[in-house]
Amino acid sequence: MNIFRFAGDMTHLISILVLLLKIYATKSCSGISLKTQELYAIVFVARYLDLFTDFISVYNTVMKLVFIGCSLAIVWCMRLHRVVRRTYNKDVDTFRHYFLVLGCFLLALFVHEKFTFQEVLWAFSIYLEAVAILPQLVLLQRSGNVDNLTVQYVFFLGAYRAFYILNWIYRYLTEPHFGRWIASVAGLVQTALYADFFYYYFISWKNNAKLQLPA
Amino acid sequence: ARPIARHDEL
Repeated sequence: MNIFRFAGDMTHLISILVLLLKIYATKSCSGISLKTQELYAIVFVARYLDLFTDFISVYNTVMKLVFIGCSLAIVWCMRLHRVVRRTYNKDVDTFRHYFLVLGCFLLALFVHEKFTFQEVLWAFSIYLEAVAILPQLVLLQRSGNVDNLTVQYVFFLGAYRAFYILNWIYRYLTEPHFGRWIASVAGLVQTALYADFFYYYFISWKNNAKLQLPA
Repeated sequence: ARPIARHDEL
């Protein structure tokens, strides 16, 4: 474990807690893409299959349970909670995210570390996580300026993978035979997708204005 | 062959 990875995990945890806070405190999920949340639930379930078969550390197991638990709780909240579900605007959350699932699964069938059930699903979860933010970014573009908590959520979510890239560079430099090309390339793509968001986020922060994404 | 590295990251 290195500081970059720990910072990445904590930033990821903060992003999920910010989202839970927003939904719980405002009893509203306006501005949040349910499709992105569903993609993240699939990412965590597909990636943490080894939860009960491969014990790495208490930290690793606890964080996996937290990520799976929170992502499923958010999807449950947005779909079934009697108050929150009414604030979900499905007319603006129209990204065809099932194509993302299919595309990532097909890619995982061809590009993986080993052709086993667990490794193919692991690669699938890595690819899917790289593009899971797309429905949310599209929704942000559509709904113009959104509330701060949603913007913070996307910001922390983007920052976490950027920390992981530093983690992979660090591990590549310090560990022999460390080659996580699948995760590193997908992580670069994932962070690149946030690039324009980060740019407009920084501009709005500098001008102390609300975030305005160009339509 | 290099053993498949365990996925020790989240």
